[in-house]
This record gives sequence, structure tokens and C-alpha cells, in this order.
Amino acid sequence: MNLFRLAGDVSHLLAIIILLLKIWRTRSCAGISGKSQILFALVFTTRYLDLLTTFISFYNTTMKVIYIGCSYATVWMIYAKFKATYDSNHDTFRMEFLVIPIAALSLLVNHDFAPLEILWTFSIYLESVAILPQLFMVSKTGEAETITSHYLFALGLYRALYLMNWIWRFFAEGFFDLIAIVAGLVQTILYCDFFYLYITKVLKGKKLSLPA
Amino acid sequence: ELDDLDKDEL
Repeated sequence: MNLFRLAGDVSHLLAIIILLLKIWRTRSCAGISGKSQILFALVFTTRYLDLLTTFISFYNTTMKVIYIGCSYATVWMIYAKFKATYDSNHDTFRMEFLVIPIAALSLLVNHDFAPLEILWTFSIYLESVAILPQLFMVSKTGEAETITSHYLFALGLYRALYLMNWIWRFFAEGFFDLIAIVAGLVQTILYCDFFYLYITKVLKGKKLSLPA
Repeated sequence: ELDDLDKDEL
């Protein structure tokens, strides 16, 4: 474990907690894409099935359980607890357009044609694009609450830090996992436009709004 | 060698 990896995990955890707290304290999930959150719950579920088969470390198990638990809690808040505040009219991205091609791709391009390995690959590919419904929603409404921007920034930063971790690991350990690296690169690139807006607007105290 | 796949990362 190097510093980039640890910072990435902390950033990821922070993103998840920011979102949970935002919804819980405002009693509202306005501006949040329930579809992205369903996709993230699917990502964690398919990636962390090894919780049932392999013990890696206390840290590993704890983080996995927290990520899964929080992501289901978020989905529950959006679709049950605070359903009345869910902005479904603006959350119109079709999840099947992501899930079906990615399921096919993970069957074709993987490290090993074994059930757990294919599900892990599926989760890596799906994670790289799971934020699209949320970004689509922001572009559709033309704005995002500041707290939602913080969430998106922390979530984008996490994979960027993982990229640094992989560069580090390549030179320090000769380790690289092409599937994770390519997907991580795609994932980070999707956030670049948002990073630009976040730095030029939100950090200067302005609300994130897109030009009409 | 495929058994050595690193799944420590989250």
C-alpha cells in the first residue's frame, strides 16, 4: 500500500459519505441520479463477492463492507426513504445501454474465464462509466448543488489517485493490470470536464452552472 | 499465475 492508493481509498470513502450525509441532512436527493447509484451498488456487489471466498486483510474487508453498505443505503434513501424528492424526470439515462455492452465486453476481454473473474472485470468496466447518468443529469439541468460538486470531485479524484498508484506500482513492483489501468483511465477522463468546472467555479465560491 | 491476480485493491 502506497500513499496514492491510501489517498485514493480515503477520497472514495469521503465521496460516499458526503453523498450519504447530503441526502440525510437535507432530507432530499434532488439533483442526484438514482441510476448512477444503482450502477455503483452493482459495481460493489459484483466486485466484492470475494468477501465470501478470500480474506485479504482487515482493512480490505472493512472498506469493502463499508462501500457496499453505504451504496445500498444511498439507493434505499433515493428510491424509498426520500423517494418524493427524487428528480426522476431528469434522470433519464438508459442503464441497459451501459450494462449490456459491458457484460458482453467482460465476457470477451478478461484475465481468466471464471465466474468471479468475469464479475470482477464487469465491475471494473461498469465503474468506469457508472457516473454517466449523474453527469447526464447535471448537463440536462445545467447545474449542480455545491455539495453535489464536492461529491463528484472526490469521486473523480479517487480513480485519478489510483492511476498514480498504478504508475508507482509499475516502477516499484513491476506490477500492472491492463484491464484496471485502461478502465481507470477512461473513468478519470470522463471527469476531466467536470474537474475544470470545479476548479474554475466551485473553488472560487460559485455554484456549478453550465453555460446555456 | 492467474491465481496471483491482485485483488487487494478496492
